[in-house]
Amino acid sequence: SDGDASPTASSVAELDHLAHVTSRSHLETCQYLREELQQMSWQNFLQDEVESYQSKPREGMWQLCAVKITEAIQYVVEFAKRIDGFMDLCQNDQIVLLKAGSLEVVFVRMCRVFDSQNNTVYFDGKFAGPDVFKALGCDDLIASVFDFAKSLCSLHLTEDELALFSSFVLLSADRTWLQDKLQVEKLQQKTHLALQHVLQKNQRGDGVLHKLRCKVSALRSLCSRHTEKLSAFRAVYPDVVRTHFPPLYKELFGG
Amino acid sequence: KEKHKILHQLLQNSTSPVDL
Repeated sequence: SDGDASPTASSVAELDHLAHVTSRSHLETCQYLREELQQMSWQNFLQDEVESYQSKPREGMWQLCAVKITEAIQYVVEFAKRIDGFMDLCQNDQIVLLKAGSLEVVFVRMCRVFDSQNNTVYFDGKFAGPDVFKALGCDDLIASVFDFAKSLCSLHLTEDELALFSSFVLLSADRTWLQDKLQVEKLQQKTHLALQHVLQKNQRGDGVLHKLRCKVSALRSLCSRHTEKLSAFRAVYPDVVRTHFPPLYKELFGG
Repeated sequence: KEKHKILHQLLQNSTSPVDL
Protein backbone atom coordinates (compact mmCIF):
# COMPACT_ATOMS: atom_id res chain seq x y z
CA SER A 1 0.00 0.00 0.00
CA ASP A 2 2.99 2.35 0.09
CA GLY A 3 3.26 3.29 -3.53
CA ASP A 4 2.85 -0.08 -5.21
CA ALA A 5 0.62 0.23 -8.27
CA SER A 6 -1.04 -3.13 -7.54
CA PRO A 7 -2.11 -3.22 -3.89
CA THR A 8 -1.60 -6.38 -1.91
CA ALA A 9 -4.58 -8.45 -0.79
CA SER A 10 -4.34 -7.03 2.73
CA SER A 11 -4.53 -3.45 1.48
CA VAL A 12 -7.54 -4.04 -0.78
CA ALA A 13 -9.86 -3.91 2.23
CA GLU A 14 -8.18 -0.67 3.28
CA LEU A 15 -8.69 0.87 -0.18
CA ASP A 16 -12.30 -0.31 -0.27
CA HIS A 17 -12.84 1.33 3.10
CA LEU A 18 -11.24 4.59 1.96
CA ALA A 19 -13.37 4.57 -1.20
CA HIS A 20 -16.50 3.94 0.86
CA VAL A 21 -15.75 6.70 3.39
CA THR A 22 -14.81 9.21 0.67
CA SER A 23 -17.90 8.41 -1.34
CA ARG A 24 -20.13 8.84 1.71
CA SER A 25 -18.46 12.20 2.51
CA HIS A 26 -18.98 13.31 -1.09
CA LEU A 27 -22.65 12.34 -1.09
CA GLU A 28 -23.27 14.00 2.28
CA THR A 29 -21.82 17.29 1.03
CA CYS A 30 -22.51 17.40 -2.68
CA GLN A 31 -25.05 20.27 -2.60
CA TYR A 32 -27.47 18.47 -4.93
CA LEU A 33 -28.46 14.87 -4.23
CA ARG A 34 -29.07 12.40 -7.07
CA GLU A 35 -32.78 12.37 -6.26
CA GLU A 36 -32.91 16.17 -6.38
CA LEU A 37 -31.07 16.18 -9.68
CA GLN A 38 -33.53 13.66 -11.08
CA GLN A 39 -36.42 15.85 -9.97
CA MET A 40 -34.93 18.94 -11.61
CA SER A 41 -36.81 19.57 -14.75
CA TRP A 42 -33.58 20.30 -16.66
CA GLN A 43 -35.39 23.44 -17.67
CA ASN A 44 -33.37 25.95 -19.64
CA PHE A 45 -33.66 29.72 -19.22
CA LEU A 46 -36.02 31.32 -21.71
CA GLN A 47 -34.62 33.89 -24.14
CA ASP A 48 -35.97 36.88 -22.18
CA GLU A 49 -34.46 35.46 -18.99
CA VAL A 50 -31.11 35.06 -20.76
CA GLU A 51 -31.34 38.65 -21.93
CA SER A 52 -32.11 39.83 -18.43
CA TYR A 53 -28.87 38.22 -17.16
CA GLN A 54 -27.00 39.70 -20.12
CA SER A 55 -28.29 43.18 -19.40
CA LYS A 56 -27.27 43.08 -15.75
CA PRO A 57 -24.46 45.49 -14.86
CA ARG A 58 -21.09 43.74 -14.96
CA GLU A 59 -20.59 44.18 -11.21
CA GLY A 60 -24.05 42.75 -10.43
CA MET A 61 -23.35 39.58 -12.41
CA TRP A 62 -19.90 39.23 -10.82
CA GLN A 63 -21.47 39.53 -7.40
CA LEU A 64 -24.13 36.91 -8.20
CA CYS A 65 -21.49 34.47 -9.47
CA ALA A 66 -19.26 35.14 -6.43
CA VAL A 67 -22.21 34.28 -4.17
CA LYS A 68 -22.95 31.05 -6.09
CA ILE A 69 -19.28 30.01 -6.07
CA THR A 70 -19.05 30.73 -2.34
CA GLU A 71 -22.11 28.59 -1.61
CA ALA A 72 -20.59 25.71 -3.56
CA ILE A 73 -17.24 26.16 -1.80
CA GLN A 74 -18.86 25.90 1.65
CA TYR A 75 -19.98 22.38 0.71
CA VAL A 76 -16.45 21.59 -0.51
CA VAL A 77 -15.04 22.69 2.87
CA GLU A 78 -17.45 20.26 4.56
CA PHE A 79 -16.30 17.54 2.16
CA ALA A 80 -12.65 18.27 2.98
CA LYS A 81 -13.36 18.02 6.72
CA ARG A 82 -14.72 14.50 6.18
CA ILE A 83 -11.76 13.30 4.07
CA ASP A 84 -9.82 10.66 5.96
CA GLY A 85 -6.78 12.36 7.54
CA PHE A 86 -7.58 15.93 6.46
CA MET A 87 -8.43 17.20 9.94
CA ASP A 88 -5.24 15.58 11.30
CA LEU A 89 -3.18 17.94 9.14
CA CYS A 90 -2.00 21.17 10.76
CA GLN A 91 -4.34 24.14 10.26
CA ASN A 92 -1.88 25.89 7.98
CA ASP A 93 -1.98 22.94 5.60
CA GLN A 94 -5.76 22.63 5.76
CA ILE A 95 -6.03 26.29 4.76
CA VAL A 96 -3.38 25.99 2.03
CA LEU A 97 -5.14 22.98 0.48
CA LEU A 98 -8.55 24.65 0.58
CA LYS A 99 -7.31 27.98 -0.74
CA ALA A 100 -5.70 26.25 -3.69
CA GLY A 101 -8.14 23.41 -4.28
CA SER A 102 -11.68 24.33 -3.28
CA LEU A 103 -12.56 26.04 -6.57
CA GLU A 104 -10.97 23.17 -8.49
CA VAL A 105 -13.36 20.77 -6.72
CA VAL A 106 -16.29 23.08 -7.54
CA PHE A 107 -15.32 22.72 -11.22
CA VAL A 108 -15.07 18.92 -10.81
CA ARG A 109 -18.48 18.78 -9.12
CA MET A 110 -19.94 20.91 -11.90
CA CYS A 111 -20.15 17.83 -14.15
CA ARG A 112 -22.96 16.51 -11.90
CA VAL A 113 -25.15 19.48 -12.83
CA PHE A 114 -24.05 19.80 -16.43
CA ASP A 115 -26.16 18.90 -19.44
CA SER A 116 -23.71 17.92 -22.18
CA GLN A 117 -26.34 17.70 -24.89
CA ASN A 118 -27.47 21.30 -24.45
CA ASN A 119 -24.15 22.65 -23.13
CA THR A 120 -25.91 24.08 -20.06
CA VAL A 121 -25.19 24.09 -16.34
CA TYR A 122 -27.54 24.41 -13.36
CA PHE A 123 -27.29 28.02 -12.16
CA ASP A 124 -29.69 30.18 -10.16
CA GLY A 125 -32.61 27.77 -10.52
CA LYS A 126 -32.43 26.70 -14.17
CA PHE A 127 -30.01 25.43 -16.80
CA ALA A 128 -27.85 28.14 -18.29
CA GLY A 129 -25.71 28.19 -21.43
CA PRO A 130 -22.48 30.21 -21.70
CA ASP A 131 -24.42 33.19 -23.09
CA VAL A 132 -26.11 33.71 -19.68
CA PHE A 133 -22.71 34.77 -18.28
CA LYS A 134 -21.95 37.36 -20.99
CA ALA A 135 -22.20 40.34 -18.62
CA LEU A 136 -19.16 39.07 -16.68
CA GLY A 137 -16.97 40.04 -19.62
CA CYS A 138 -15.08 36.72 -19.37
CA ASP A 139 -16.32 34.84 -22.45
CA ASP A 140 -13.04 32.98 -22.92
CA LEU A 141 -12.92 31.71 -19.32
CA ILE A 142 -16.61 30.74 -19.35
CA ALA A 143 -16.10 28.81 -22.62
CA SER A 144 -13.15 26.96 -21.03
CA VAL A 145 -15.17 26.11 -17.90
CA PHE A 146 -17.98 24.69 -20.08
CA ASP A 147 -15.46 22.76 -22.21
CA PHE A 148 -13.94 21.31 -19.04
CA ALA A 149 -17.34 20.21 -17.69
CA LYS A 150 -18.25 18.64 -21.03
CA SER A 151 -14.98 16.78 -21.20
CA LEU A 152 -15.27 15.49 -17.61
CA CYS A 153 -18.89 14.45 -18.26
CA SER A 154 -17.75 12.40 -21.24
CA LEU A 155 -15.84 10.12 -18.82
CA HIS A 156 -19.18 9.14 -17.18
CA LEU A 157 -17.63 8.86 -13.72
CA THR A 158 -19.60 7.16 -10.96
CA GLU A 159 -20.15 9.02 -7.68
CA ASP A 160 -17.43 6.83 -6.07
CA GLU A 161 -14.94 7.79 -8.78
CA LEU A 162 -15.91 11.45 -8.63
CA ALA A 163 -15.54 11.46 -4.84
CA LEU A 164 -12.04 9.98 -4.96
CA PHE A 165 -10.96 12.27 -7.80
CA SER A 166 -12.22 15.31 -5.83
CA SER A 167 -10.28 14.12 -2.78
CA PHE A 168 -7.18 13.52 -4.94
CA VAL A 169 -7.43 17.10 -6.27
CA LEU A 170 -7.82 18.59 -2.77
CA LEU A 171 -4.91 16.60 -1.36
CA SER A 172 -2.40 17.94 -3.90
CA ALA A 173 0.97 17.68 -2.19
CA ASP A 174 2.68 20.16 -4.51
CA ARG A 175 0.82 23.25 -3.29
CA THR A 176 3.07 26.11 -2.24
CA TRP A 177 3.40 26.90 1.50
CA LEU A 178 2.56 23.39 2.79
CA GLN A 179 4.35 22.70 6.08
CA ASP A 180 4.05 18.93 6.09
CA LYS A 181 4.28 18.05 2.43
CA LEU A 182 5.11 14.43 3.22
CA GLN A 183 1.92 13.84 5.18
CA VAL A 184 -0.21 15.34 2.39
CA GLU A 185 1.72 13.24 -0.13
CA LYS A 186 0.89 10.07 1.83
CA LEU A 187 -2.81 10.93 1.91
CA GLN A 188 -2.83 11.78 -1.79
CA GLN A 189 -0.97 8.58 -2.70
CA LYS A 190 -3.49 6.49 -0.77
CA THR A 191 -6.36 8.31 -2.50
CA HIS A 192 -4.72 7.71 -5.88
CA LEU A 193 -4.46 3.98 -5.12
CA ALA A 194 -8.09 3.87 -4.01
CA LEU A 195 -9.15 5.65 -7.21
CA GLN A 196 -7.10 3.24 -9.30
CA HIS A 197 -8.62 0.31 -7.38
CA VAL A 198 -12.19 1.54 -7.87
CA LEU A 199 -11.60 2.20 -11.57
CA GLN A 200 -10.23 -1.33 -11.96
CA LYS A 201 -13.16 -2.76 -10.03
CA ASN A 202 -15.53 -0.84 -12.30
CA GLN A 203 -13.60 -2.22 -15.31
CA ARG A 204 -12.73 1.24 -16.57
CA GLY A 205 -9.13 0.54 -17.57
CA ASP A 206 -6.06 2.72 -17.04
CA GLY A 207 -7.04 5.16 -19.80
CA VAL A 208 -9.54 6.89 -17.52
CA LEU A 209 -6.96 7.35 -14.77
CA HIS A 210 -4.57 8.91 -17.26
CA LYS A 211 -7.30 11.23 -18.53
CA LEU A 212 -8.14 12.25 -14.96
CA ARG A 213 -4.49 13.02 -14.21
CA CYS A 214 -4.46 15.27 -17.30
CA LYS A 215 -7.50 17.11 -15.94
CA VAL A 216 -5.44 18.30 -12.96
CA SER A 217 -3.46 20.76 -15.07
CA ALA A 218 -6.63 21.93 -16.83
CA LEU A 219 -8.16 22.66 -13.40
CA ARG A 220 -5.13 24.68 -12.34
CA SER A 221 -5.28 26.70 -15.50
CA LEU A 222 -9.00 27.45 -14.99
CA CYS A 223 -8.37 28.61 -11.42
CA SER A 224 -5.43 30.82 -12.25
CA ARG A 225 -7.46 32.38 -15.05
CA HIS A 226 -10.29 33.00 -12.58
CA THR A 227 -7.80 34.79 -10.31
CA GLU A 228 -6.56 36.91 -13.23
CA LYS A 229 -10.12 37.87 -14.20
CA LEU A 230 -10.93 38.75 -10.59
CA SER A 231 -7.83 40.97 -10.36
CA ALA A 232 -8.82 42.76 -13.55
CA PHE A 233 -12.38 43.22 -12.24
CA ARG A 234 -11.16 44.43 -8.86
CA ALA A 235 -8.89 46.98 -10.50
CA VAL A 236 -11.99 48.61 -12.00
CA TYR A 237 -14.48 47.95 -9.17
CA PRO A 238 -12.48 47.81 -5.91
CA ASP A 239 -15.40 49.03 -3.78
CA VAL A 240 -17.83 46.47 -5.20
CA VAL A 241 -15.46 43.64 -4.25
CA ARG A 242 -14.73 45.17 -0.83
CA THR A 243 -18.33 45.84 0.16
CA HIS A 244 -20.51 43.41 -1.80
CA PHE A 245 -18.53 40.20 -2.31
CA PRO A 246 -18.89 37.33 0.19
CA PRO A 247 -16.15 37.47 2.85
CA LEU A 248 -15.21 33.81 2.26
CA TYR A 249 -14.73 34.49 -1.45
CA LYS A 250 -12.41 37.40 -0.62
CA GLU A 251 -10.46 35.26 1.85
CA LEU A 252 -9.92 32.58 -0.75
CA PHE A 253 -9.21 34.67 -3.81
CA GLY A 254 -8.48 38.14 -2.45
CA GLY A 255 -4.71 37.66 -2.69
CA LYS B 1 -5.31 33.50 11.45
CA GLU B 2 -7.05 36.85 11.06
CA LYS B 3 -6.50 36.65 7.32
CA HIS B 4 -8.48 33.40 7.08
CA LYS B 5 -11.00 33.99 9.85
CA ILE B 6 -14.01 32.49 8.08
CA LEU B 7 -12.11 29.48 6.79
CA HIS B 8 -10.85 28.85 10.32
CA GLN B 9 -14.40 29.11 11.64
CA LEU B 10 -15.73 26.70 9.00
CA LEU B 11 -12.96 24.24 9.78
CA GLN B 12 -13.58 24.39 13.51
CA ASN B 13 -17.36 24.39 13.53
CA SER B 14 -19.17 21.13 13.23
CA THR B 15 -21.53 22.42 10.57
CA SER B 16 -23.49 20.23 8.25
CA PRO B 17 -24.61 21.11 4.71
CA VAL B 18 -28.11 21.84 6.05
CA ASP B 19 -26.68 24.62 8.19
CA LEU B 20 -24.84 26.27 5.34
